[in-house]
Amino acid sequence: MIRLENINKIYGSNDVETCALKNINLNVDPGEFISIMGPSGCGKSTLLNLLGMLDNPTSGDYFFDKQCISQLPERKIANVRKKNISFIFQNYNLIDELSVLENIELPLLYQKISPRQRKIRITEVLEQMNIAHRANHMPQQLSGGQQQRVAVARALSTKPRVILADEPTGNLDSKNGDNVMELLKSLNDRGTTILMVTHSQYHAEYANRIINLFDGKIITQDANAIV
Amino acid sequence: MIRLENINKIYGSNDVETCALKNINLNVDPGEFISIMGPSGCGKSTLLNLLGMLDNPTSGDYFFDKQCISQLPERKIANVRKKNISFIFQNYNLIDELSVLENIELPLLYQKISPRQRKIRITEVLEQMNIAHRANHMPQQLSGGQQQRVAVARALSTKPRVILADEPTGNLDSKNGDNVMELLKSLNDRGTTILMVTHSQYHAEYANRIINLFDGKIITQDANAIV
Ligand SMILES: Nc1ncnc2c1ncn2[C@@H]1O[C@H](COP(=O)(O)OP(=O)(O)OP(=O)(O)O)[C@@H](O)[C@H]1O
Ligand SMILES: Nc1ncnc2c1ncn2[C@@H]1O[C@H](COP(=O)(O)OP(=O)(O)OP(=O)(O)O)[C@@H](O)[C@H]1O
Ligand SMILES: [Mg+2]
Ligand SMILES: [Mg+2]
Repeated sequence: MIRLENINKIYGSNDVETCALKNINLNVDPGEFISIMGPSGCGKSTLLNLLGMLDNPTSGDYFFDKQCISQLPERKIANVRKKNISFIFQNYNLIDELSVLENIELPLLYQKISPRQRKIRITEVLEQMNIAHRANHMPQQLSGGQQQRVAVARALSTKPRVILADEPTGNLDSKNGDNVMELLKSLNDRGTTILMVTHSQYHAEYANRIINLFDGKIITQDANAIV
Repeated sequence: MIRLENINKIYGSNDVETCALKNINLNVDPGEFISIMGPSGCGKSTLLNLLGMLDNPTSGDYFFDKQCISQLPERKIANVRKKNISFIFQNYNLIDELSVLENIELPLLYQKISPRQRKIRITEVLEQMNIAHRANHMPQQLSGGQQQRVAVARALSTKPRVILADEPTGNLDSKNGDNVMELLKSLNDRGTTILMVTHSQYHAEYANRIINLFDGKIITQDANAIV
């Protein structure tokens, strides 16, 4: 479903070149749940951004459903992304001018579902994430963990084919964190492909494959191994 | 050194009143290292903001060095805060228009130390936090964990009397996270008072006292107890 071939990503700035990803080769089958781990700064978010078509590799090819993404014009890439992929960003990326409810509703507006269906779906995720009591608040009026839970709710609401989650439990206590993991697990049981960056060995083990990054390279890929 | 008496904090917005803190009583002696734990949304950041004089309680009194802060004019409160307290914010609060080095240097500019001394101090914390190679980058060019480490470096640089740390390791892998805890521990050994919010039981135990918050109230306070 997803194939990366010889992917490299170089950031250039201030005369300093950073090789964030080096010669990445990766295959993802539909329905997989993959954890991506590695030290701070080793390239995890960069990899997720490339997988999510939010950024382009410096070299190498990206195939999604056998279609070579790197060759498509921007507008077509955006379409493929909108139809297939949902994100949980490391810094949440909530829109400050929209309420919690409006933030969650936004990706649903792009889908062909009735307003009634949309309302049902939003109510469902608000309750799953225990933030129904914050529905009309603005992001700046929420605690850090509540903001994270809104970001998760927004990604879950569209029941996407692929979820890319960048540290979805970093600011959550164990009970809320486990709740997020259970929701991701149950989505995966019903077919959603999930790639999740995490620093928690415990949460990483919800996946069926763990990929370890170090200094921009994949150093190990283990099926359900403890690394 | 720090005393909170019957502190309450109510946020009012959109016809919804949130009692974020209820009847908080707390004593902090110089040189203590206190961990504050509790579920998402229970009032930890609110408590830290009040302790850091970044916000005012709805009712109750705050004594710092036996001086009643609640009675002082804003300008005097700001002076007490600047002289005594450093912050590690849950969302880092780095200034996007300043480089890493300039962000760390900022609180040092308010101190009466020579430019040479400032340079020595900045170099020291950049190396302690393993981000010297990012000194001239802008915050948006850093990974999530690197941003967090800049926020920590900025707080450590002034060698303050009090450090208020809101989840200082939330986005860090275990090696970087333990490094931050070791640095906090060694500052505490040399007299810095530390209050730290954390979701990690493991990091919480670096402290000599653990305070548990729930729904805006302090429910237990244990000296080095596993709760
Ligand atoms: N500006 C605000 N207006 C209204 N309510 C607020 C505001 N700031 C915080 N709150 C609410 O006050 C409560 C406590 O928030 P606080 O940020 O202290 O929680 P927390 O314990 O730090 O949570 P987390 O672990 O998720 O960071 C939450 O229910 C939050 O929604
Ligand atoms: N826009 C940019 N310009 C320059 N360098 C960048 C940029 N974005 C990221 N980098 C660098 O690329 C490297 C990888 O960053 P990335 O965000 O992928 O790390 P990460 O593994 O997600 O780290 P963390 O666990 O701290 O979130 C880091 O060294 C970072 O400083
Ligand atoms: Mg990252
Ligand atoms: Mg908080």
